[in-house]
Amino acid sequence: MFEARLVQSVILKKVLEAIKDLLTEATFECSDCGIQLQAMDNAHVSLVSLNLRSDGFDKYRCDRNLSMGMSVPCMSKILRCASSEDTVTLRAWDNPDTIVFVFESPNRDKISEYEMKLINLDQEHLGIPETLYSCVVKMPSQEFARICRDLSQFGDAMTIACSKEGIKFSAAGDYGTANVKLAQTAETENQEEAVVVEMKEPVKLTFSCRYLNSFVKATPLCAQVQLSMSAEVPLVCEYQIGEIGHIRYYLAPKIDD
Amino acid sequence: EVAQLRLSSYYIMS
Repeated sequence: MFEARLVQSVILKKVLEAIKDLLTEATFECSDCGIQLQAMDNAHVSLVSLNLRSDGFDKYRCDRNLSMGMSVPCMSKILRCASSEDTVTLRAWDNPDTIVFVFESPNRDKISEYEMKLINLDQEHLGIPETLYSCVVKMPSQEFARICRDLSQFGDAMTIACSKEGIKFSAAGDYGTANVKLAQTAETENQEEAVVVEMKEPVKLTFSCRYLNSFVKATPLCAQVQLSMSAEVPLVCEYQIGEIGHIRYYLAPKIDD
Repeated sequence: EVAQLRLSSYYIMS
């Protein structure tokens, strides 16, 4: 049997908001360690990697490993039926055809159950090696979301340049150009507002704004976002999910032909 | 001209 309970269903609601732009179907791998998902968008340009550790759940039981293929729009519809203060429990039996979502109101006077059919999916797994990145930037996630939104008005692509001075975002198009520079912040008491650059070598890479604007749907999950970059490898954009895990997005760069 | 690469250019698919 598989059973995972989260007192804060709002976490799962936010996770679905963070993946539904990119994925229509995904296989959730459930094991003793927790719930993992790795899936690419249809164009195979970006990848979502989600990890929810079992010890982050309020109750977690997984008697045998399960791979559950789910429709992301359907799951998203079901989670929209939960109030943010509800507790959510995911439940499935061994060799399941369906998964059940149970939402309980705080005083348990309302219990809602939604059963969703599972789907068989061809699994494509990318082997992503441990990588030491040339630049790792931590910055406020809302600031990153705003920059992606603002610069995407100027062009389809955004160049991110990281140096010891800080990080620069730029876009160019028919209307003109846009540049936003963020300097490293001095030691600040408010870590959520900090911009921190760890740099071994300067990096300059160009990415599709459309995908970046999908990644920033994860902004409500965490006050800070971490961007990891090296020359000629995909960007990693990472958001911590409270004490339970993280979501990482990988994005292949654009290159001059 | 700018080209969009795919992730399979970097990582091995299994």
